[in-house]
Amino acid sequence: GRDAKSFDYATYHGLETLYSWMDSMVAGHPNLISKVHIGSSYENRPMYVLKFSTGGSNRPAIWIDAGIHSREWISTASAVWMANKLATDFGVDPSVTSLLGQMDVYLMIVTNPDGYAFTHTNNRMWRKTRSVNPGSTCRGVDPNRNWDAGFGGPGASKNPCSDSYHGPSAHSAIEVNNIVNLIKNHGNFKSFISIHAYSQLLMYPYGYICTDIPDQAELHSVGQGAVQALSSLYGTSYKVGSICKIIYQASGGSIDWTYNIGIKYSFAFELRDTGRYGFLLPANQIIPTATETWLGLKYIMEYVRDHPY
Amino acid sequence: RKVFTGDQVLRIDAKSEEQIQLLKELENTEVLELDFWTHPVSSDLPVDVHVPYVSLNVVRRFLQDNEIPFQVMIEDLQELLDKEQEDLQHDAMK
Repeated sequence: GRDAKSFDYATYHGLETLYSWMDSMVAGHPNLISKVHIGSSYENRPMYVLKFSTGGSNRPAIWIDAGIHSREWISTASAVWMANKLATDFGVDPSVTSLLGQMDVYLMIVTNPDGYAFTHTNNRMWRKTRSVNPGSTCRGVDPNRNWDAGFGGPGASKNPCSDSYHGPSAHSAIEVNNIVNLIKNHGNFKSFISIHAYSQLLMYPYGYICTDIPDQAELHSVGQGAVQALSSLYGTSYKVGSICKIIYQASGGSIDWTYNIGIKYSFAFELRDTGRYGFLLPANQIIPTATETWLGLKYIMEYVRDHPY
Repeated sequence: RKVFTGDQVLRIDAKSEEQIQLLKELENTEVLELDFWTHPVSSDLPVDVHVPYVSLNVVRRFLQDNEIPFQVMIEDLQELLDKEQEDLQHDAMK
């Protein structure tokens, strides 16, 4: 199942298979896709980003990540399918071709590799990283509470045994710091989209405070357009809003940090469902979930392409 | 591999701010080892919580005594995970 064409996109895969699949995607699309090694995880697993680029230098770029909470397998599986969709639509779909003619897309399939491997071998419910917390028997930091945006505030725990433990300091989780360094060094990202599960929500900043961002009206409008596109396929209903207002105050989140450093089009997806399986979606829902999510993601990417800033 | 035999996931529909506060107290009761998949924030949003088998009676009793409506979202978590593994193996064979 290593060759991208024969790869089974309708099932969940272990980390090693996904990393082999990445190599086959690069081999299958040598003029479009490269694999960027952005650093290593706490347990020294490589962290890879698939870079979709048709050339140029330091072009405006869009970032998409999945699997930052390792037990949310549907986010990683959807990202795998969407990576293949992006590659196979290039040169076929005029909108995708136009997008990649002007911008680069960085797609991180497994953002928390240690946690992901651990869910496949030891504990399916594991959500955090696997770092050792000095002075505690509990391991791991919640990688979506460790960003330098309201760090340590409400909605994150200082208890290492909590699933929302924010870690000893902002960007202390090496997995987070690797992404921070890439984003900062690149300096020309225009959109940052993080994919989670579940609850069928499309959210924008802020999470750490319930104050509206300056671009709230625009991002809300983009979000509504995206969920309209998403819902057009199967009628899956999504809500749109800021993290703080639509679910709860959560400090140290990635899209708050990216918005605060100037990446205006920062969003977070919470994929389906609404209370049957939670994040444990059966494999037969991978492709329907990925297909509808792609429509929403594509809407956002087209908007970003058409609204340079 | 950790197993979750007999564990359940409950979907709780709090009807008031007072019930939300009660659920927050439950969330802070570490000895029950509850895993909140969605958190108690407002009565507009459901609260989904993974309850270990050993804590089931206590939690059910707490919800009933406080008349907080709930339903069982996942009857036996391990059964669902076993099915997931079965599907993985089947697909890998394929």
